[in-house]
Formats: sequence, structure tokens, C-alpha cells
Amino acid sequence: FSDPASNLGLEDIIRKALMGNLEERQE
Amino acid sequence: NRMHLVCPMNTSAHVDPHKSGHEVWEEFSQSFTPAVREVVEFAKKIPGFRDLSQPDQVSLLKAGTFEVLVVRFASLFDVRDRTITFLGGKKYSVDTLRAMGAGDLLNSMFDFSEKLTNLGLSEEEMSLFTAVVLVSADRSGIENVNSVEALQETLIRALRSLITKNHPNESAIFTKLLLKLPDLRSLNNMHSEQLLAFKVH
Repeated sequence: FSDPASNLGLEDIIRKALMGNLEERQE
Repeated sequence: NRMHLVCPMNTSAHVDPHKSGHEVWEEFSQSFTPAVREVVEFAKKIPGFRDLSQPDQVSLLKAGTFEVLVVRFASLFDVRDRTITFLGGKKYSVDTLRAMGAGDLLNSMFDFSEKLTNLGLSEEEMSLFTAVVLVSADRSGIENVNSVEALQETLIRALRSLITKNHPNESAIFTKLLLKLPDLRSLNNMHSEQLLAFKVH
């Protein structure tokens, strides 16, 4: 469990927000 | 076997027993996603942050988002009443949350929130402190440590300058703020352990 951010789906949210893509996270 | 979610990033601590684990997780995710986006938008406004490489921006945000949220939501913890207000607006006492299974992390977050609030920082000071929390060169996975370190030092200098200007007779405030950084790391580690337990459960 070295990467809790990825486990939470945070990385996906962060990448999209950083790139200006504020669409809802898709499963 | 009722399940409870004691994290204030949920709308409520009570879980609908008819919902599947996946549905509960999705609901939780939808609850904290806007807050995470706000952290990213905050980071984008830190002068120099967008000049870092994109992988390093992601690494800093992955590692530091929880700590930024702890600082931003310190006001959810009412130290006097010993209550926590969840994002959905529901308020719970510490005793209630303890009965629901909350552990040492809860007490540690109360202690942190109390000490931070007692410093009486302005919004500008809090923002700059939050930037210092986020831009830490010793986070794992940083590729260009020198660039992050340079930005970190610039932010720390700006924070010291602002605190010195605003609190000329309280020189200890800056030191106390820097000492909050390891406290936040410790909370972050405790939180990661709780997440592991939650996911396993």
C-alpha cells in the first residue's frame, strides 16, 4: 500500500484537474 | 454489523446498509472529489508550480493533497465542543465517532486543528503555509528535486517574511508553523494506514 493516492483514484482526479479537464471521473 | 464512515470528507457517517461496497465507495469518492479538485486549482495558482514538470506536479499533489485538506478543513473540528462537522453539514461528537470506530487519528487531528487555529493566522498566511505544505522536495517520486527545492525555499522565505511583518512581536509563530510540517506527515501516515484497513475491510 505504498501509493494510497492511486488506490483512492486521486491520481486520476489530479491529472484531469491539472490538464483542465473537469469532467466527471469515468469508471 | 452496521458500517460507519468516520472521515469528515463524507456527507454523513451513516452508511445505507442496502448499498453495496462499490456504491458506498463511489458515494465517498463523489464527496471528496470536489475538494481534491480545489486543491489542484489552488496548486495551479502557486507562483512557479506550473513551471515544475507535470510528473512532479502530480507527485506533489498525490503525496500532499491529504495534508492540504487537513489544513483547509481544520475549521470542521470544533475543539471547544469536541465535535466534527462533516462535508454534508452533519455534526458529530468525538464520543459518537469513537463509538463508530474512530481511533487515534481522530484525536491527533483534533490536536493538530487546535494548535493551528490557536496561531490565529490570516487567510493570506494560511494560503502561503498551505503552499509550503504542498511543495515539499522530499516527497516520493520527485524527478527534479532541485526545482522543487528551489520553489519550496522561495515559498518558505515568503512565509517567513509575511509572518514577521504581520506578527513582529511573535517571532515563534514561524517556527511553530514549520513544526506543523512533520505533524502533518505523521497524520498522513496514520491516514494511509486507516485507508488500507478500510480497503481491506
